[in-house]
Amino acid sequence: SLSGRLDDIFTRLRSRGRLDEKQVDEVLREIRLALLEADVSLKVVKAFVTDVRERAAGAEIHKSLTPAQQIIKIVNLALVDVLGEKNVGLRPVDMPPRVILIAGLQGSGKTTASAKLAALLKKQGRKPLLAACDLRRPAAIRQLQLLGEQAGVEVSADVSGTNDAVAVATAALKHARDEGFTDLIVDTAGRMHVDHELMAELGAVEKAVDPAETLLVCDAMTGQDAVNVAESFLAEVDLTGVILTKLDGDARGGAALSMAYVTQRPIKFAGVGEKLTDLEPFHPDRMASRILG
Amino acid sequence: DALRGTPTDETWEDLEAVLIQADIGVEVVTPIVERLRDRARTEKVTVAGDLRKLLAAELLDLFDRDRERALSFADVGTSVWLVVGVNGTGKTTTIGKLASDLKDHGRTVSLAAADTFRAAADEQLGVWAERAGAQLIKHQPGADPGAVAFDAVKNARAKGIDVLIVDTAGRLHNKAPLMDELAKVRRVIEKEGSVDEVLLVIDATAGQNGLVQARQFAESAGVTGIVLTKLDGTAKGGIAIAIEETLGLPIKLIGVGEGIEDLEPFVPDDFIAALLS
Ligand SMILES: Nc1nc2c(ncn2[C@@H]2O[C@H](COP(=O)(O)OP(=O)(O)OP(=O)(O)O)[C@@H](O)[C@H]2O)c(=O)[nH]1
Ligand SMILES: Nc1nc2c(ncn2[C@@H]2O[C@H](COP(=O)(O)OP(=O)(O)OP(=O)(O)O)[C@@H](O)[C@H]2O)c(=O)[nH]1
Ligand SMILES: [Mg+2]
Ligand SMILES: [Mg+2]
Repeated sequence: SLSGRLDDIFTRLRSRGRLDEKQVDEVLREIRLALLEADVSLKVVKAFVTDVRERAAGAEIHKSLTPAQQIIKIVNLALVDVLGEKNVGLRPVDMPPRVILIAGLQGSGKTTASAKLAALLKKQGRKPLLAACDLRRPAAIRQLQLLGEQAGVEVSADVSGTNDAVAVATAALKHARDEGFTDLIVDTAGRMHVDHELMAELGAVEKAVDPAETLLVCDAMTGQDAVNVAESFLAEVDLTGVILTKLDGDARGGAALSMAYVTQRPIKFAGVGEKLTDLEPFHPDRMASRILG
Repeated sequence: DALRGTPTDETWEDLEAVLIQADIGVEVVTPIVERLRDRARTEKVTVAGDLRKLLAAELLDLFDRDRERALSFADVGTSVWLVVGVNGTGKTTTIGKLASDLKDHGRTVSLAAADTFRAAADEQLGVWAERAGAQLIKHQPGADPGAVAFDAVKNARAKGIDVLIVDTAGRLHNKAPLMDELAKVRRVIEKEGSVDEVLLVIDATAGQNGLVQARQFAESAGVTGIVLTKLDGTAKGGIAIAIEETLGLPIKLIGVGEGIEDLEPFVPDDFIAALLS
């Protein structure tokens, strides 16, 4: 374990009240290794380790903690700082409906997350509307309709075979306004951040519905590519937050740190299963210990 | 570019970065770079461009060139392929692509909708069956996946269908009941004859967890080949190297898009060239 490896370093380099440079160097090598093994993107690891070095250099050794515990505490605090606060909810709006745009790579869990959010809002006594704006994937509309039925939430859909996502989103927004829905959750097709046409489509949908929230849905098992995805989506739409899915798996989840670092946006929710109730507020402290292993 | 001019300390750092960023995994990368430094010393490499050739050769060495990468067919009767993997990796889409390819080669295909759990899973497979000209076998939502698979195998053998491909629900490998269910689906199919291929579908964007997935699925379902999907993004899928080297499981196919034609055989040389590009 990381704490075990750090203990070994401090046993070998006996400390005298302050952490010296040699200790910090060896320790930072172990931290770097742990973060890479946890799938944190390399450039984020480098920036993060630099930050930890500044915090650790010359830090006083506390009497009640071993040097290894001290370092872990410093790293943990630094991680939680980047991962953000917990329980950052959805932004309120002055005029309903509050529009929430859901975006991300193929298979990341957007459609499921959209329905989970709708179920959550309904539980809070609100009146959400789902919009089926994935006009590409076979049976995507049907998938959202079935999930909407399960959640007891209406789904605005166009089954004519159109591929005009902007039109479908616009129609859903009109329906939401006309019928007094409090929230409109717009599910979109999975897309590669390097697909210019599809990224432009996402930008167009965002422009058409002017969301209060644009949430990037990211699979917790994502590796080094997290940085590329975060940068590209941030360049195309006004991201306001991240949903990290499949945290009920055993991936270390370093993508959380990469996403938080690059987007500088809060991770608002964690997907922890396939049921509509499997959506939790994100806990940065739990994520920090999970990443450190 | 890490590989221009004379190799310096920075060259080695940049090279290590390329490999790590490809998701090969720092544990696998470190010995590769060490071996490469030794070779560069003994072979007196003074041009970084030659380093690239040496690195490509090192990486290629990690792939067993004699490994069987073709898909397995039964000697007689219906071939049965089982497709497995964690949620959202591209199993159902890959099956559609496979069915179409088989059809193009004059084989009859049947698809079994044994994902009886996820919303609209059978409808999704149904669209692919239609596109590929394949028959679809499905039960009602919530049915026992083993029952669907069994029904599909009996049906396919009775009709003399060339290939039956069984779609299964996405499942996380750390969920024991779901992995037990998968093992049971395989046993049920084997009551009626051989399972000729168990394809594990892995998302190229996966980090080190991809190796854990491969290990667990191999243990529970007996994997015979891997499909690495979504290589049309920026992820390099370097976890494939760790999987081949550590587990000896062959990468057989790659997914390069959402269209029916977007499935290609896995070619180690091409994969490595793309990884280093
Ligand atoms: N275990 C688990 N599975 C999840 C979670 N979120 C989504 N899934 C599953 O992941 C798979 C993909 O989910 P979808 O909601 O279809 O993903 P998507 O992003 O909408 O996919 P595309 O629209 O094709 O891009 C499904 O099998 C879901 O049930 C989660 O938090 N945990
Ligand atoms: N860009 C790209 N997208 C792909 C590829 N393969 C699959 N997809 C997409 O990934 C998403 C998920 O594909 P599915 O076939 O539903 O994945 P699955 O593994 O069957 O998902 P579950 O059954 O929910 O576990 C869909 O949007 C597919 O179009 C690929 O090679 N490239
Ligand atoms: Mg979807
Ligand atoms: Mg599927």
